[in-house]
Amino acid sequence: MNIFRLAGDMSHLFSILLLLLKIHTIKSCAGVSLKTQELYALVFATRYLDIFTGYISLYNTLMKMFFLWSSFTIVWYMRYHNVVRRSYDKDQDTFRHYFLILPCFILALLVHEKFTFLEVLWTFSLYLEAVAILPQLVLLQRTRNVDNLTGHYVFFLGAYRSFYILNWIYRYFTEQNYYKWITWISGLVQTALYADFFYYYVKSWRNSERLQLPA
Amino acid sequence: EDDEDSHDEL
Repeated sequence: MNIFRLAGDMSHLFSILLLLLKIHTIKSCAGVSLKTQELYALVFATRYLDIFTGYISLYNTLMKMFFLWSSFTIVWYMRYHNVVRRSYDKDQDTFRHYFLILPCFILALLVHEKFTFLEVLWTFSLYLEAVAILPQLVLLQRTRNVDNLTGHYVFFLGAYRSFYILNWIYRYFTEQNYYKWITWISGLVQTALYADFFYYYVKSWRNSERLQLPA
Repeated sequence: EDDEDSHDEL
């Protein structure tokens, strides 16, 4: 493991902890897209099936378990928690997330490394993760006034993706035969989706004002 | 080897 990969994983972990902190302590999920959270739960559930079939390291297994647990916990809070669910912006969070799932699945059936059950699901999870942030970005754009925790959450998610790109570049130059076209391309698409948000996030941070997205 | 560490990232 290199420093970029570790920084990426830690940003990812931190972003989820921020979101859990917000939901658990403030008992509010205002500004958080349930659609995106449901997509992430599906991403982790389809990607980490290998938790039962292979072992890479204790670190790997613990992180996978955390991502699975946290994503389903967040969905549970937003759907069923007595107080939290009332703060959910249901009317604003209208992105048709089901329309993302089928194309990603068809693409995974067509473009994959190996045609096995686990491999196709793994590939599906990569494609779906690439676009899973879209409902969240649309919701931010709609509400425009972004509260700090939600803004930081999306920022650290984007940081996680950026560090992964540095990690791939590093591995490409330091390891033999390290090519992962599918991972790279879906990762690049995913990171590109954050570019616009990053711009406004950094701008508001430099002017030390509240993050506001243009309509 | 290829199989084993092809999915070593999260």
